[in-house]
Amino acid sequence: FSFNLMVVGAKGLGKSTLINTLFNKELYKLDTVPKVNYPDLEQPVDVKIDTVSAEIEENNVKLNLTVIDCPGFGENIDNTDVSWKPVVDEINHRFDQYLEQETKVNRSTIVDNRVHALLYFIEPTGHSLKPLDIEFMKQVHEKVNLIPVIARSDTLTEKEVKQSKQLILDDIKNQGITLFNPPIYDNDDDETVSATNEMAEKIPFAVVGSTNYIQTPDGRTVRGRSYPWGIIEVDNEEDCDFIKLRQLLIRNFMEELKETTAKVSYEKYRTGKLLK
Amino acid sequence: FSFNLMVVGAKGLGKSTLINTLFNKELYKLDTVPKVNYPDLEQPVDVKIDTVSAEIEENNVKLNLTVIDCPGFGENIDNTDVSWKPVVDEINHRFDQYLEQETKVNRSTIVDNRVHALLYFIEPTGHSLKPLDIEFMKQVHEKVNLIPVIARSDTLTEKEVKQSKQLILDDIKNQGITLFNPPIYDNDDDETVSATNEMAEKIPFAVVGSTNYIQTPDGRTVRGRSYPWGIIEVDNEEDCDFIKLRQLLIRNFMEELKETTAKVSYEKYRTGKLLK
Ligand SMILES: Nc1nc2c(ncn2[C@@H]2O[C@H](COP(=O)(O)OP(=O)(O)O)[C@@H](O)[C@H]2O)c(=O)[nH]1
Ligand SMILES: Nc1nc2c(ncn2[C@@H]2O[C@H](COP(=O)(O)OP(=O)(O)O)[C@@H](O)[C@H]2O)c(=O)[nH]1
Repeated sequence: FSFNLMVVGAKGLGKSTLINTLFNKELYKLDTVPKVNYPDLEQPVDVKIDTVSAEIEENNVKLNLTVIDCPGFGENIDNTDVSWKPVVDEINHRFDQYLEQETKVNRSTIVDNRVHALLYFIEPTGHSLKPLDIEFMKQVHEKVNLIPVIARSDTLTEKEVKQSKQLILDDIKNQGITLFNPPIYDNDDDETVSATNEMAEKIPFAVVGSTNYIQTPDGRTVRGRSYPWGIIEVDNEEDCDFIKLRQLLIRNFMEELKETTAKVSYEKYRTGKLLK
Repeated sequence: FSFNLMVVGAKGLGKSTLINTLFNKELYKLDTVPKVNYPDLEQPVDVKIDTVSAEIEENNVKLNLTVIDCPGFGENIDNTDVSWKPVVDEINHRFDQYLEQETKVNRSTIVDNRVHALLYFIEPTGHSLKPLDIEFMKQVHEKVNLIPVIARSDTLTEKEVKQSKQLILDDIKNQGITLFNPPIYDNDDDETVSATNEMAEKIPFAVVGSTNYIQTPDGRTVRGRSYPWGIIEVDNEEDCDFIKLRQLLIRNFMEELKETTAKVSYEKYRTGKLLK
């Protein structure tokens, strides 16, 4: 069982923290004493593609998880092409790897390295999308299952989260961007249908991440962030949509994500390539 | 009494909110129902220079406040030049206006439109400065009193605020950027000296803005932001540095800001211009 998750967004949006939180594993070392990286203004910042793999256990199933991170995205003063091209190249490269394996005689050992889902982190500005967000999503939405999240959403009040989601969804619709939509099946029971609808309505998920365990005033130990004015609990659905994201990505729709990648995105790519 | 404050930073950093909070006046209409502005990716976003003026009363003194806002800053996918040039041009333009008035015969009616302070809003990423932040600050720090603030700082825990400030100050020092430093005078009493030091140590100020009055659980009415997990109070020095910023900008150092503008920044500009 393998799953390949790509994570994209500007620096400082809590991506590393969220990944560690999602999989309850320190996949990324969070800087306890962050180092200053004096950016050299003369040199453009390259977008690197970093992969980190780990074995995760979910519902008693062992999972080979690979997270593909793209540090440097959006870091430049001039982000034309240089931000999204390396990411799109990586997605295509993984399709090509699969295509190559498919054409071999012995196909029993095919390894699926294709990107099964792309988490795109949106800055919590309270406003609509930025041009870079839109341009990036347009470049990838037909190649991957695109799941946008509002990063570090504890900076927005409940009312601001609602407004933000509306603005972002309007922008996405207006720009013709397609998002991954958790499917409902004919044989789903009512409970499943309503759970799927509840989850779909929360997109873009307003997420908060934390691997710190803290004590609440009423004595519980929770994952969260402790401020002088209160504690936000990551696993509390009143505080953020983290649980919903985890359900979509890991518990309920991982197979769907892999399936649409194989049957839709990959087929589209393969057809496009063979027609050239 | 006039004071000209320039405000610069990416969209969504709470600039309009903070200005309204600082001066306790609705200088900027905060979108109650924000409109989507579908960005046209083909057209670069121009940085506009918007001024809004109001009469403010502070310590029983009437003040003609002008706030110069620069919407569009950092909005583009390619922000080279297009982000800072209009801002630098505006600062220079106001110096030129003053130079022109100075050369007239009747100087009794000189109007001081020069930029007395520039509040630069840094994104609360928890990491060090971005290339655009550095490039912008280098372009303006010798022309204006530069006061950086960490925007929407309620997204950072106390520990993250401390780390952030350290990283940012290291970056600023390493890049040779000069900030406005509230001066200490020989005739200042001990209380004033320690108050000035306390204020200077907080730079870059971790700010939070809000013009909403809310009820605390213990029955007080405060300006703040209400989250499901707690209430952050803008005027509470435990929660953020808003009060310190207000003291620097309005209560204690407004005269110094105008004076250094006249005697240092303007003189440097004038000399540079006359030598050409
Ligand atoms: N307010 C808030 N801060 C967060 C959250 N997740 C991470 N952070 C903080 O944001 C900063 C950047 O986090 P990091 O995971 O390194 O972001 P990355 O650069 O996108 O990988 C750190 O100071 C984190 O502690 C969150 O959900 N909410
Ligand atoms: N967390 C937090 N949000 C804020 C703060 N100030 C403003 N906001 C919110 O941030 C969003 C953008 O604020 P706005 O003042 O329009 O930002 P501007 O685009 O920089 O002028 C709105 O949803 C505000 O309610 C703050 O201090 N902390």
